[in-house]
Amino acid sequence: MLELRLTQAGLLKKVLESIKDLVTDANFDCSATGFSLQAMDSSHVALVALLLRSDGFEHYRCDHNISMGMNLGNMAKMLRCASDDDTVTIKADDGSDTVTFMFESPSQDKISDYEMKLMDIDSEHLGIPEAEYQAIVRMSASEFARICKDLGTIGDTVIISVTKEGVQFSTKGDIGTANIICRKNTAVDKKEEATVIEMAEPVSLTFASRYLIAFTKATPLAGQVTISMSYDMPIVVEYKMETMGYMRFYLAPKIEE
Amino acid sequence: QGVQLSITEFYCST
Repeated sequence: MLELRLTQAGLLKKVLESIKDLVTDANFDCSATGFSLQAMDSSHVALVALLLRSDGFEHYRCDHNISMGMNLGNMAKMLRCASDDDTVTIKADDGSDTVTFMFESPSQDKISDYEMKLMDIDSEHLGIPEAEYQAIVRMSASEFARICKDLGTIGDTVIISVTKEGVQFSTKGDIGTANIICRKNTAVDKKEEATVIEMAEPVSLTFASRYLIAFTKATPLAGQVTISMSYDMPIVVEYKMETMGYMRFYLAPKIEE
Repeated sequence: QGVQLSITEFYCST
């Protein structure tokens, strides 16, 4: 028996909207730790790791570890039927091939049930070791989204270079080149506008812009984004959800031919 | 513009 109650359906809606275009089908794993998902995109270039911690739920009952295969597009369709301030309850009986999403309006005057078919997904689970990254940048999530979108219109790849002074995003395309430097800056009006750099070594890596753009669909989840890079390692783009957990995107770099 | 590496080249199956 599984029963998870979350007061803000809006959060789950945002989570689904941020990954449904990157990953078609995925297993949601439910354990004492929380409600989690790990999935690669179809070309195995990017990986999504989501954790919604059990203590972030209003009610969390998971009798034993269970894995539920879901089509994320269909799940997103069902969640779009909930209002952001509805309470959502996710329910599944042991051995059942369906999951139920129940939405309750804040005044309890509207209660809806959506039952969705589960699917068998044979997915590969990767072990991601805890790593010390050579460079970590924390910056405004909306600024990062803007940069990825702007550079994506000019070139297919983005070079991200971190130095002590700042982070530089560069691209090159048929029409020309573009460079954006975001300097380290903590003297800001709003905490989320700060650009903080922790760096052991300068790092410069090249990534496909379309994946970075896809990751920024998670921007509504957090004010800041954390970008972690090391040479010869996938970049990690993380959106931390206050009290709830995180959405992490891993992207393998491109290398010179 | 470069060779795209795969995520499975970095992380192993568990």
